[in-house]
Amino acid sequence: MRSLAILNQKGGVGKTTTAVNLAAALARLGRNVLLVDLDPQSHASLHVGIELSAGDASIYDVLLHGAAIAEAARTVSKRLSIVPAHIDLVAAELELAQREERERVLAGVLGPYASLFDYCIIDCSPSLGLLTVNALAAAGEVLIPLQAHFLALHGLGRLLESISLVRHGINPQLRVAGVLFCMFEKATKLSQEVAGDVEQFLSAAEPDQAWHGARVFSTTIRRNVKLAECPSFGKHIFDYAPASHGAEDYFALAKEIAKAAKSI
Amino acid sequence: MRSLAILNQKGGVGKTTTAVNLAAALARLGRNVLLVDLDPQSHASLHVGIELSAGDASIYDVLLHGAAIAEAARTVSKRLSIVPAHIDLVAAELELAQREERERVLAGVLGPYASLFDYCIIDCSPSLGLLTVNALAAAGEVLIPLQAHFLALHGLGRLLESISLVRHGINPQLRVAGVLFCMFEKATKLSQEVAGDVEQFLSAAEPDQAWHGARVFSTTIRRNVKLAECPSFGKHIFDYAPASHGAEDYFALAKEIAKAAKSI
Ligand SMILES: Nc1ncnc2c1ncn2[C@@H]1O[C@H](COP(=O)(O)OP(=O)(O)OP(=O)(O)O)[C@@H](O)[C@H]1O
Ligand SMILES: Nc1ncnc2c1ncn2[C@@H]1O[C@H](COP(=O)(O)OP(=O)(O)OP(=O)(O)O)[C@@H](O)[C@H]1O
Ligand SMILES: [Mg+2]
Ligand SMILES: [Mg+2]
Repeated sequence: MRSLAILNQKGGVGKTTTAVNLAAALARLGRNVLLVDLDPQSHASLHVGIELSAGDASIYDVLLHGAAIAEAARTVSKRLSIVPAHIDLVAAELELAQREERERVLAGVLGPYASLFDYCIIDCSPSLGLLTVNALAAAGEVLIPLQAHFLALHGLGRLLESISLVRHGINPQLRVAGVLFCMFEKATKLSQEVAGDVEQFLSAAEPDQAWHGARVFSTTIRRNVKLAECPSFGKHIFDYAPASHGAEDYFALAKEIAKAAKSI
Repeated sequence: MRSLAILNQKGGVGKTTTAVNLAAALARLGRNVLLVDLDPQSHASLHVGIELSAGDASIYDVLLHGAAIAEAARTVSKRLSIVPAHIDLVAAELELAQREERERVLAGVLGPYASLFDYCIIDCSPSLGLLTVNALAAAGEVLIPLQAHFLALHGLGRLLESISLVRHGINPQLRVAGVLFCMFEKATKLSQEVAGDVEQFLSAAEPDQAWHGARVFSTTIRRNVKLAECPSFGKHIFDYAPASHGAEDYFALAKEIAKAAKSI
């Protein structure tokens, strides 16, 4: 199983939109996919039409109350399941901090399921706390959604440092799969400049840095209102607007990622 | 002095863009304005071209090491000053938690300056932690930037609940000035639907709720690439592109807010 953490501590850059639609695209390519909602906002769950009531099993119960993933997981569409979240996940960071091996709790619960799925996609919250560290310890790769704006670029260095720390201290396999430009408006000068800056920054990486070898994905996700509309119908883009630019772009991304697997 | 906290725990909705450009617009209207950067990301500081080195006085020193606001504040343009932030502000939440009256530390340091400025605009981080509670305790009003998207709408209820808690427990004067639609694309169905939902939600408020009487501002901020470009030049929109839609919209917002003052 390949597992990707979808992460950027800058808010509103397209993490959830990427996690849900990339997972759905990989399922359309015939892969078995598990989507994990690790954000207390529970937006990935909401995006696919799941709003848990207090009694339902969630990722919180899997991490801290011994519930099996099989118990909490729900089918979203063919070959695509989700382990949903609930706002009570906010309490998880404090409770995880009391545990032995507190960074590896998610890795521990995902381990037994590695042979059941081809991909595990983890949607992270816009922070670098213990939940996110759990995602980085469990994942083999990090996909970094980025908006091609100056303010969004500014935090990238700090994000890559944090990924490096986890790689050196907790998960030596961790590598950066790449940077994905979201809500990309190719025509603006700003987008071209930021994309150029990021390419240059990544190609200058030293061999011991976690982002050595990482690239900007050749697929970019264009701004497309259908991607912003589909969560209000509880659907991913392929069930809502399969002929849209949004569906095209996420399908192309899934193909690019699936192809890269062959060379790992 | 009127003080407004610019707040929404959903990330990337336009808080910093609003804090900086509204502050600049109020200064252009002849008001004396103090902008406070209360986000460890320090994006408001970056937006106006300030990147502190470790030795410089910042909001962190003002809150926790007895530095005077006058010492840390810097002039941005005529009648506009900023108390900048630095990434070390991340540590502030833990240190504030040890203090007596830990929610009112910001209110305490701002108090003596109330007669020097007409407006204080506080840029908050995308979270509801102790720094944000300090902003809500110090401010008289909250301005909520919102993107007219489904996922952004979903957290609004929780945000209003948190504001209510602070109003009942810490700051009885606190009220919601209004909801501001940012990156607004009037032509899309989604924007119209979300705007309608929010109007309806606000007008149904009970008298004891903090958002009773709050409205959606009649000014909306259109998506405008100049607003995303100006931070890379360390400038607010009036110094970068004074004839742009972005400048027009934030100037209109400042007039709408200044006018509302008369009726308070
Ligand atoms: N390519 C796109 N085109 C148009 N809208 C988009 C696109 N990608 C994301 N959006 C919208 O932009 C907003 C932010 O995206 P999203 O919520 O996925 O970001 P996020 O990084 O997960 O945010 P958070 O930091 O709060 O978790 C959402 O309302 C989403 O619907
Ligand atoms: N009206 C607008 N038109 C175009 N771009 C905008 C507009 N408002 C904000 N932006 C851009 O969108 C991105 C998000 O805005 P901003 O950083 O102000 O949001 P924020 O809520 O402060 O984010 P955070 O939650 O990280 O603090 C920034 O890159 C900004 O330049
Ligand atoms: Mg998200
Ligand atoms: Mg901000």
